Amino acid sequence: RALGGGLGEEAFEEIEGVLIQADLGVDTTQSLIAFLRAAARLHHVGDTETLIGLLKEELARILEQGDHAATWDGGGGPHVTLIAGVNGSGKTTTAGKLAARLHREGKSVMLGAADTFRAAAAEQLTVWSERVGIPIVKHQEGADPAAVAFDATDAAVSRRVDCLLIDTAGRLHTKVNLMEEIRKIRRVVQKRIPSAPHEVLLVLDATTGQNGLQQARIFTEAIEVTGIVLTKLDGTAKGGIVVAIQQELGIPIKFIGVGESIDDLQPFNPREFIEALFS
Amino acid sequence: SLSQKLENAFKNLRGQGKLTEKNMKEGLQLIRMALLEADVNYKVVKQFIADVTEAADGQRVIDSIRPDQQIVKIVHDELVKIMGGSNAPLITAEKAPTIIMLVGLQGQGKTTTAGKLAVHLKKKGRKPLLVGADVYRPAAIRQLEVIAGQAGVESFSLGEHANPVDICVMSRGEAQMRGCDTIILDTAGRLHVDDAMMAEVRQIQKAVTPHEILFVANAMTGQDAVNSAKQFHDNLPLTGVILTQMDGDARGGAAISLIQITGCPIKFVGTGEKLEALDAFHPQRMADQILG
Ligand SMILES: Nc1nc2c(ncn2[C@@H]2O[C@H](COP(=O)(O)OP(=O)(O)OP(=O)(O)O)[C@@H](O)[C@H]2O)c(=O)[nH]1
Ligand SMILES: Nc1nc2c(ncn2[C@@H]2O[C@H](COP(=O)(O)OP(=O)(O)OP(=O)(O)O)[C@@H](O)[C@H]2O)c(=O)[nH]1
Ligand SMILES: [Mg+2]
Ligand SMILES: [Mg+2]
Repeated sequence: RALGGGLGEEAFEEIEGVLIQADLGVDTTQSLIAFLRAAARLHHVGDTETLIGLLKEELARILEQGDHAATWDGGGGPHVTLIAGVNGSGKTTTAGKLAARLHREGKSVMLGAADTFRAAAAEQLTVWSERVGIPIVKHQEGADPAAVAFDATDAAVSRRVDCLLIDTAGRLHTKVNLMEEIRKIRRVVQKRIPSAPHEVLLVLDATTGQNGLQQARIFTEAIEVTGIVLTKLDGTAKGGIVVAIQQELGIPIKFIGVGESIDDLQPFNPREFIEALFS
Repeated sequence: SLSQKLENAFKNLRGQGKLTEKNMKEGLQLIRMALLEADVNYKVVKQFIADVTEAADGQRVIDSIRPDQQIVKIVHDELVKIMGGSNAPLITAEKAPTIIMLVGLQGQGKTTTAGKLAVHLKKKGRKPLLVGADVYRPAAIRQLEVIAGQAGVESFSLGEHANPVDICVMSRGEAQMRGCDTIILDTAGRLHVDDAMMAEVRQIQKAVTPHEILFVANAMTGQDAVNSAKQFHDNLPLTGVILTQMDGDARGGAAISLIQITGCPIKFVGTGEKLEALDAFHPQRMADQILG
């Protein structure tokens, strides 16, 4: 049945298809469609273009909540960022890009290689530290990751570094022992600097589907995630799961990864992100 | 759970005689939602529900089993049918060396899977050569060397200043010299929309004509699986898929997209970070997992 003018059921079906294929998920899509039906009646919407405009406004309202801006003030001491997420999401690359960004802004930066498990993990982060021209704290492969995190935090204090970025090993949120390990890493950092970690970034691959919400839930419950970095947005995946993450957990997206090079990290821009959902 | 919701939706079907599009509507909507929540592609789900409706329409409501169980069985069987064989073996060349090439998007598990395949083949008495053709990712070649050491197999590369095509071409002579009967080419992660990088894999394929080209993808991949699978399928003669991180709790609906779009079977699944964590693909179990 038409809602007046040219608006039929196909308009809502088409929008449903766009949202589902952008990985917003069934629940989020259903609640957005319900909102749109009510809004369309209220505003006597007669065409699809206006309807999509209403949808973009609602998405902006959702995504603009919370604090997107990362602040880098360690309150007198080093500002510490913990970088976590499941395997292969782009943590190490993001650590390197973020280090470069902060360094360019004139801050003194240090990297902590707390992935002591995966083959050549420390070597990979070392290449990034050399690209940026900053110190890195690392141990032997197989060392205790919490020990590296502690030593890096300690070194950041004694060397009066502005920003410390701690890279951790990829871990599936379903692995109880690995989630306990990341909890321990957070604890030892806090032990050395009571206000740290000041930022806990969950690095999420934009190609991830509905499982991304579960990842965010478990990581938040374990280490109090304060922001999301959504990577690989230079591909065709839209990363719509971040809408569900914002709505359910109130965690804002702070940065997006748009490539594999040192400059390919941008602050999150909700309006641009929403436009891309519909492109 | 889905089965509880379906039981509810179908409890008034008893005594109706047969399944019709009308009396199945609510139940099929629940199944549609379950499949979308499991990351099965939107368009695939549309077609799938239409196929199931057709398969079920007119069927007698069997009194011995609950109607919801009857529908679930139809859906489950359709999923298993799509996912095909559970024992698609690795191709072995008539004349050594067999060349296996791993391709896929960034961070999906190619390098680790290369090591797992080497371990798997070594156990079968083969002598694999791991070839580091990723010259872009920092310490990628080093990563493969470490993995080769862990697997107890040979590795080869020309280093990160070389051309990946040359590395792959040279690996054949290297394999012959070292008496290796299988070459596993680890390529760089790449976007399906990166023309230069897609041209590179096409070049490698033309230069060494691998017997096996495996598309490596993460089980948690969402709706985008159809896009990347399509481009890789169009650019390369893929022979199989490896689905990694199956040790997580992703429902894995991307498996359906990958199989349908590539026309290839899932030859292995990755079930952990250790090099032993490579398992056979089980369509029945996968169907259960997708339905949740
Ligand atoms: N195209 C693209 N690739 C990216 C982006 N971010 C990271 N990558 C690539 O993704 C792959 C994995 O990146 P890593 O930084 O090693 O990921 P990780 O999360 O540290 O991986 P693990 O430590 O093994 O869990 C690499 O090939 C990166 O170059 C991005 O924004 N865009
Ligand atoms: N839990 C789990 N982790 C896996 C599995 N396969 C690979 N990984 C992990 O996923 C991450 C990425 O693996 P890589 O082998 O570096 O992925 P890649 O595709 O070679 O990455 P690029 O070369 O950057 O494109 C690493 O942390 C691996 O240990 C798996 O089956 N299960
Ligand atoms: Mg890493
Ligand atoms: Mg690799």
